[in-house]
Amino acid sequence: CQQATIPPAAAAAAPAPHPRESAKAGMRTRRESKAPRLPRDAARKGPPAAAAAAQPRVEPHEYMLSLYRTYSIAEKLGINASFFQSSKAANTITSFVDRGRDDLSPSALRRQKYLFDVSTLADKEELVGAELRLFRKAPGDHFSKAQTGLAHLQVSPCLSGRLLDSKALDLQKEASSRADGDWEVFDVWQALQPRQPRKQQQQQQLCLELRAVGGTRTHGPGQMLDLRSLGLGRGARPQQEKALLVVFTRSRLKNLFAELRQERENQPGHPSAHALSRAPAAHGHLRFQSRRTRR
Amino acid sequence: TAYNNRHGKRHGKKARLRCSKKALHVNFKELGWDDWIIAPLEYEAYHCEGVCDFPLRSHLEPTNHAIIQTLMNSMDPGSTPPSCCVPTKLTPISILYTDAGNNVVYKQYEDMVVESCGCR
Repeated sequence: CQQATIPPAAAAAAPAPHPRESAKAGMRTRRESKAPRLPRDAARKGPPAAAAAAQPRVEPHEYMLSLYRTYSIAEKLGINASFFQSSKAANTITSFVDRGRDDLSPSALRRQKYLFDVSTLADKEELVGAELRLFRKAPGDHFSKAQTGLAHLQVSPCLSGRLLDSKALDLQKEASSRADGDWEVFDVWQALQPRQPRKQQQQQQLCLELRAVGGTRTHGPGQMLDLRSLGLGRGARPQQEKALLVVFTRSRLKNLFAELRQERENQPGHPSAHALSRAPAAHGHLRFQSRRTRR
Repeated sequence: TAYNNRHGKRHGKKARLRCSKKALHVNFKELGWDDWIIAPLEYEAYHCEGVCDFPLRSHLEPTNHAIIQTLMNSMDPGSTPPSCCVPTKLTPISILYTDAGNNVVYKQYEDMVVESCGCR
């Protein structure tokens, strides 16, 4: 039955569809799933529901959809998804989309800051890994083939020189590459360690800084390079190409009530919240009634 | 034993289904949860239904307590209820949803699908 919600294997084998299309084929985004209910809800619940409906809804990132597809298929085959190396033995994987603003100045972009609101990460969860995923567009014509040597992409916490992770790029090889672009993945687990107590954790922003340092194979690191020329400029990026912080946690809470409670707190006027808040009360009422009858 | 034929099966109105796994199709949209669950929008959860009466079959993996309770029930149904037909093995499913901060989350939820039922 679950198979019905997953795009067929043929679709996966075909050229990758636009994430929005794949979401439509197999899974509905919040926008689509909620659409038919809006008039009724808005009419019944008045301003709170209408206000909730006006909020922008999430377009799931292709990486998360792909993760879900892979692990749910594995599950059907009886393979525990937490055994996958990519899952880092986590049972919860949360994605945070970059909220950083673009630097519109025409000057060379030497440093770029990525901002993530990680306040929803629960302290009760054990952090087992964190990755910064940056989409690097293929170098265009402006990227001179004359460029040689290596570029070192370095990620560190903002206002700190502590290096979290780095990647070496062969600029000559990059110039001849025909791919549209690729994702660069950095291990940023250390940036989330040690976790702060819950009260201080609220509204916490994680700020990570990227810089590229030039250098040759024979010589050491040199000057800082323009990130735009390396395909790392952030200007006018579609949602699917925005930087993503992926946090891997092992949740000790095994039931659905945490999410349901969170959802109810988030949307007080929503019908599902009403249904949820009603359910235990109704159950309690029945229990009370039966006890009274018995008495 | 009055209702048992020579094959040991019951017939007529009093025949009751033994504890076993039955279909339970869950549709998150119908539950009104499609506003936070992205996928799957439906799945087969199964449920356990039927009676745990004497004699208990070994495939129902009864606990020693369930065996005693069933025996007591068979001797005097008024004194003790039969043991309960409940899930004995459950498996997880993957769920993709949006959290309170509108972040997309993948989570493996334990105990979402009934694999087998038994008497407890």
